[in-house]
Parts: sequence; structure tokens; C-alpha cells
Amino acid sequence: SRQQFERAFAVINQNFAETFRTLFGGGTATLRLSEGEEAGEAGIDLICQPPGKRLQNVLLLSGGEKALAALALLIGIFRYQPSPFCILDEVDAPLDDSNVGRFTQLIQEMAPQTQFILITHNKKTMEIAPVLYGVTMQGAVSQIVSVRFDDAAPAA
Amino acid sequence: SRQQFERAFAVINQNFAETFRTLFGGGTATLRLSEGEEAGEAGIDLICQPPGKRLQNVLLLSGGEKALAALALLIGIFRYQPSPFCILDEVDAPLDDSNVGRFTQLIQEMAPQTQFILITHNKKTMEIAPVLYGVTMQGAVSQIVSVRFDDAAPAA
Amino acid sequence: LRLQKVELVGFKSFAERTRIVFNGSGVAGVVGPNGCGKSNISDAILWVLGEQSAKTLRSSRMADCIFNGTATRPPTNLAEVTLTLVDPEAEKTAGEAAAEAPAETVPAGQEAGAGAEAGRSDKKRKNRLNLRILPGEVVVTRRLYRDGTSEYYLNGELCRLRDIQELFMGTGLGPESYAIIEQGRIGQILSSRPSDRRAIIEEAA
Amino acid sequence: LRLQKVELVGFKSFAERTRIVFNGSGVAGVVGPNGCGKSNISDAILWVLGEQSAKTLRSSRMADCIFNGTATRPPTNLAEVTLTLVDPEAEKTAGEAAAEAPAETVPAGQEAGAGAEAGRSDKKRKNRLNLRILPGEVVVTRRLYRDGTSEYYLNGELCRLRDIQELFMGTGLGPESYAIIEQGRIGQILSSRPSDRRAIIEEAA
Ligand SMILES: Nc1ncnc2c1ncn2[C@@H]1O[C@H](COP(=O)(O)OP(=O)(O)OP(=O)(O)O)[C@@H](O)[C@H]1O
Ligand SMILES: Nc1ncnc2c1ncn2[C@@H]1O[C@H](COP(=O)(O)OP(=O)(O)OP(=O)(O)O)[C@@H](O)[C@H]1O
Ligand SMILES: [Mg+2]
Ligand SMILES: [Mg+2]
Repeated sequence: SRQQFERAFAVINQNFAETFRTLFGGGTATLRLSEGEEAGEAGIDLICQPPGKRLQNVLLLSGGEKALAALALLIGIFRYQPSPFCILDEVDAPLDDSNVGRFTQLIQEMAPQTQFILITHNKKTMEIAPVLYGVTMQGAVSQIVSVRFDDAAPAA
Repeated sequence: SRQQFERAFAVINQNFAETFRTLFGGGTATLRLSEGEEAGEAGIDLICQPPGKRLQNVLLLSGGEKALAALALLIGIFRYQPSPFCILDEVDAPLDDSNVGRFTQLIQEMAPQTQFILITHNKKTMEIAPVLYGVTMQGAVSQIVSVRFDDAAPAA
Repeated sequence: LRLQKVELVGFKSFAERTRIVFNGSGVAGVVGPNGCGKSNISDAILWVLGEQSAKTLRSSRMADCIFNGTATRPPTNLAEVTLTLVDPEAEKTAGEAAAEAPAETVPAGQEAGAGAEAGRSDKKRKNRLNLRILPGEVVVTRRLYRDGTSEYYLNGELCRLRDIQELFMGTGLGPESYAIIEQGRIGQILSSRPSDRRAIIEEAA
Repeated sequence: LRLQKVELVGFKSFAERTRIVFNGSGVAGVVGPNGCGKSNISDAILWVLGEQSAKTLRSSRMADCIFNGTATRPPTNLAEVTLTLVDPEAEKTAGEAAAEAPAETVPAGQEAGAGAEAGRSDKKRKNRLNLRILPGEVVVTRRLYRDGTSEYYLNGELCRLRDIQELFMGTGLGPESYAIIEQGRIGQILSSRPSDRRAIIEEAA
């Protein structure tokens, strides 16, 4: 229903703006309903302003900035309808070191409420995980080994 | 012309297969012309077999494997029509450490004939570049500084 | 509800029974070389939650999700994934669940509910899959046979796909869930038309 | 032919005149934080080679390629990129070209051909851009003014876009070049339809 959409949109827009600020360390962002001939034609644009830069459509940002803004939207929707766990598959691939740092900080803030599972090749991301599941392939069949990092035990 | 296409296709197919083997450390790959109703409808599929795995369409491979196979095709076309320089923008983003190693090895093999410019966030990729151009943004304006790594001078 | 464990066998590259246990120890990382099977784990979880589009699972048909063999190993006839969630309130009274190893490939020949749990009382096992269900546990199982037959189980009892989807509605794990952001999903959001992006919000609403 | 240098001013985020010199020292890395301007350099090179599609340059219109100002700095009215290639045979006799700094932001107020080259003989400068062209050098310049006017120069002399495209045909830098693989091009190849991929080979043929 239209009312339901508008209520969800308002909350998600707010979440998106907040998550964007956390991931970019500042700046502003908003979702904007774009006009279409019919209600079914209307779309949503992401209008973003990274810190120190001018306001522009997300499509004009750099590769890493776009990925971070899109992640802010997806996490914004997740926070509207949170679930017991959240799997993020290599979302850190296009990010520089300091953006990976802000990403991991966001995850650590949300971790008490949500079991995060981060699939990654990035060493900085691995550093915030108390447990790592290492997957290997032997004879084209997948195997898993887990490694736990406690304060008590040295890393395996 | 049809003859021209077939000649180019044969050479590019060969280059693709060889470059694939270098990037994957083995395995096989081929381009296959797929049938279409009209000549204009026909397409090209990439049929790939990473070492130890079964033959399959590239679209069924993992994220990193797909990126490596697509790179093998693009480099295969480049080798058919080489130019004085080649710019690769963050092609290493989805690759694990050992695939980045094979990628950098390929670049080093081709470097004597071609000036490679590698845009990257990956430290292993940076290690094969005798010169690095560092780009920064100050007041939303880009600046460049270059750092040269000679055997004689320590890294700046 | 919190995530307790995921068990898969015959699903994509996981030919052998594999158990991944989460102990509420915080952020979990999944690491390994390209092509080793990390994204397949996330496909398994999407699948057991009721995903019906093979395309979302990076396959052309659902049967592609069944382990299709290697040069030295024949394909299996069955793909099975079991997801266990637990209600923290009910679990406090149980206490024994914490004893399992966090991740292991279960030695061949052991069936669901056997192995490390064999020594425990069989009193609780009056369900079709012979699963031992602890207090507060919600166990969802999905099976696909190579002949095309599909089966769904809730706490070891046969049920319909719809029962699983209704169970999870409103928990953030329903059909419009954003609990799983697949590799490439971010690129998809950016390259989609504005009306597709609007559809994303409409789904979540 | 080998790549000698790229100079840009007023192009996208490069408001100030910036020179990047390649000295045949092997692989060059371009590094820096997200959004600092790395891909803009590769756009500049695509552009000076004659790219006519704003979309390929991640813009909605060509005018978006002109530096459009910041909170504290007004937009410029001109975007200019100059690409210098050199014939190694002819260059052997010249020898002086190696003296330039590998990358620098040229102090404000200096025009093309001035600065480090000001001290050299003006004898060779009988071209419209007042460029000093060394033996064996091929210098391509493209300008775009905010009023929409476009200019192309070859070795400092006004020419047409077609002259530049014809010059590079068969060198691997023509319109169907694979010399520049943009961020996201790899994803594009994979998500395109098989017939689009065929078109790629047809272009190269
Ligand atoms: N039904 C199946 N049977 C056997 N193997 C399969 C099946 N489906 C997929 N695979 C294999 O699983 C592998 C892909 O695994 P996956 O996509 O999980 O890799 P990944 O670890 O995510 O890698 P990356 O880091 O590159 O993203 C492929 O090599 C593919 O051949
Ligand atoms: N005409 C213009 N005037 C001023 N700034 C511009 C203009 N066009 C683009 N930019 C800015 O350039 C920046 C993008 O630069 P670029 O895409 O080169 O980043 P990058 O270094 O490649 O980053 P990443 O590592 O994320 O890919 C954006 O912040 C954008 O605002
Ligand atoms: Mg993957
Ligand atoms: Mg970039």
C-alpha cells in the first residue's frame, strides 16, 4: 500500500543517511523519489555528498565511493528489517584501507545485535573477526577448518 | 568481412587460451561461437576449465575466477592489437594473493614491450612497480606526487 | 533468534557433510582462495531459506545445486542443507548446546543427528529426520533429489515450502530479506534502473 | 612508439596543470584513496585519443569533463589534455627529453611548452600551441571549452578529430582499442550478452 511504502521509505532514508555518514566519516546522502509518468515508473536516486565534495548522483562518484554508498543503502534496508544474521560477500573489495577501517567499525557497532559473516580476502577485515572459517578445495571438493582467536590462545 | 573476423577470432582464441593458462597456473579455456538464428545473433561463450575442475561456462565460475578469465580475454585481444601502453584499472580487486601473484608475473613478462599503468589498492601489485604515482585530493582537487624505487635510493 | 549452525552435504562443491557452528562469539570471517567455495556457503543459506530462483544462486537450473562430481568422484543424488536458529531465552535452560566443534567435515557415513550427539538421550527424537531438537531450537532442512523431488522439514517434520517462508516472515529472513548480500549485489544495485531500486524498497516495505 | 607523458589541466578533478612523465622505467603504479582521481587519469587518456561517448567517461554530457568547481574555487572554462608519444629510433638522437621530473603539478600561470622548457631554444616553436616538439615526438592535444567548442591539435597544429583517429589506426590506440581497461569493464564483459561479446572481437578484427 502507498502508506506502507512511504513509512518504510522514510525510515530507510534515515538509516541510509546515517549509515552513509558512518561509512564516509561525514558528508550527507539522501534517497530521492524521481518522477515517472505513472507511479510504476517512478524510481529512486541516491544523491550523495562525500565529505568536502559537491552533491551529486551516486553514479558520478568513484568506484569505491559508489560501492560504499550502495552498501549504506543495503545496510539501511537491513536495519529497517533486521535479522539474526547478515552475510556480506566481499563488499570490501573496491575499498581503500581507511574506508575498510570505517566499514569494520560499522560492523563492530552492529555486531552485538547481529551475527555478521564476512566473506573476504582483505586482511584488515579479517582482523576484526574473533573466529575465521578457512575454506579450501581438495580434489575439487570444499573443506572447512575453523580458527579461533582468543586472548588466551595464540592464533593457530 | 567474414574472413577477417575468422582470422582475428583464431588468433584471439589462441591468445586467450595461453593467457588463461598463465593466469590460472594451468587449466584450459576456449572461445566458442554460439549459434544464433542470424549471423548477427551469434555470440561468443567463454568455456573454461580451471586446473583440477570441470569444463564449464565462465558464468558458473566463482567471482575471482570469472574476473581472471575475463581479464585473459581482454589481454588476449590486446595482444592481437598491441599498443605502446596498457592501463588496467583495479583488475586485481577480486583476486586472492596467489592469483595476484600470477597476474603480476604476466604483467612483468609483457612489460618490456608495453608501458603498463596499473591503478590499484593492492600492496602485492604495487611491489612490482619501479615507480608509483600517488594521487591525493586536497580541497576536492587532485594532485599527483611520484615516488621512484631504484636499487640505489631507498623508498621515499 | 540467533544463528546456531549450518550443515550442508551434497550442495554444490560441498560433497561431504560439513557443519559450521556459530557460538555467539562475534563477527565471523570466511576466507580462502578464489573458487574454494565461500560464496557457495552463502548460496546454501539462501537456498535453505526458500530461494526459488536458480539465477539468484548463480545456476541455470536448481539441479545445478547438487554436487555434480569430479574426475575421481561421482555426482551425488541429493543436496541437503540444515539451518539451526535458537531462541536465547529457551536456550539458557538447555546449556549443553555449546559443546560442538565450530566447524568440521563430519566423517563419512554419519547421518544428521548422529555423531557427536549419538551418546545423548534418544528420548527427544520423535521426528522424521531423527534430529535431536533442543529447547528453543528452530531447525529448517531442505532437500533436493536429482530426480527433481524437493522436501522441506521444520524441526525434523515434513512441511511445505510455504510453512518455512511464513515462519520467517517479519524476522528479516523472509523472501525479501536483506540478510544476505551476495558478491556482485552491490554492482547490481548501482547498475539497475531507478525503478528497480524503487522495487527494492517496495519489497522491504 | 612509446608513451612519454600525459599533461592535463581543467579535466575533471585535475583543476591544476598536472604533468605525468614516463621514462621507460617499467611498470607504473597509480595509487591513492577512493575518489582521489586515479580513474580520472585513465578517462583523460581515453578522451585525448578521441572518445566521443560521454557515458564511457562516466559522464552524462561531455561538459561534465570540465572541472566544475568546488565550494572555494570556481569552475574552469576549459579542459585540456596533451598526450606525448615518442618514436624510440628518432629519440636516440635527441637525448634531452629524459630531464623532466616524473610527475608534478605545474605552478599556476604556466602554459603548455613553458616552464621547464622555457630555457630551451625557441627555434622549433612554429606551431599554434607554442609547443616544443622534439625529434620523433607525436603530441596530441584535445581541448573542450564550456561553450561547447572542441579543438584538436597534432604537434601543436590545429587538426580534426579524424586526423587523430587515423593517426592511431593500427597502432592499438584507435577507436576499438583495448589499451585501456576501465574499472568495471571486466564485470561488463561477463554480464554482456554473448552477441555483445562477439561484437568486441568484431571491432578488434
Ligand atoms: N554443483 C556443483 N558441484 C560441484 N562443484 C560446484 C557446483 N557448483 C559450483 N561448484 C564449484 O564451486 C566453485 C565456486 O565456488 P565459490 O563461488 O563459492 O567460490 P569462492 O570461494 O566464493 O571464490 P571467490 O573468492 O573467487 O569469490 C566453482 O569452482 C564451481 O566449479
Ligand atoms: N568535472 C569534474 N570536476 C570536479 N571534480 C570531478 C569532476 N568529475 C569527477 N570529479 C570528481 O572526481 C572524483 C572521482 O575520481 P576517480 O573516479 O578518478 O576516483 P578514483 O581515484 O578512481 O577512486 P576509486 O579508488 O574509488 O576508484 C569524484 O569525487 C568526482 O566528484
Ligand atoms: Mg565468491
Ligand atoms: Mg577508480
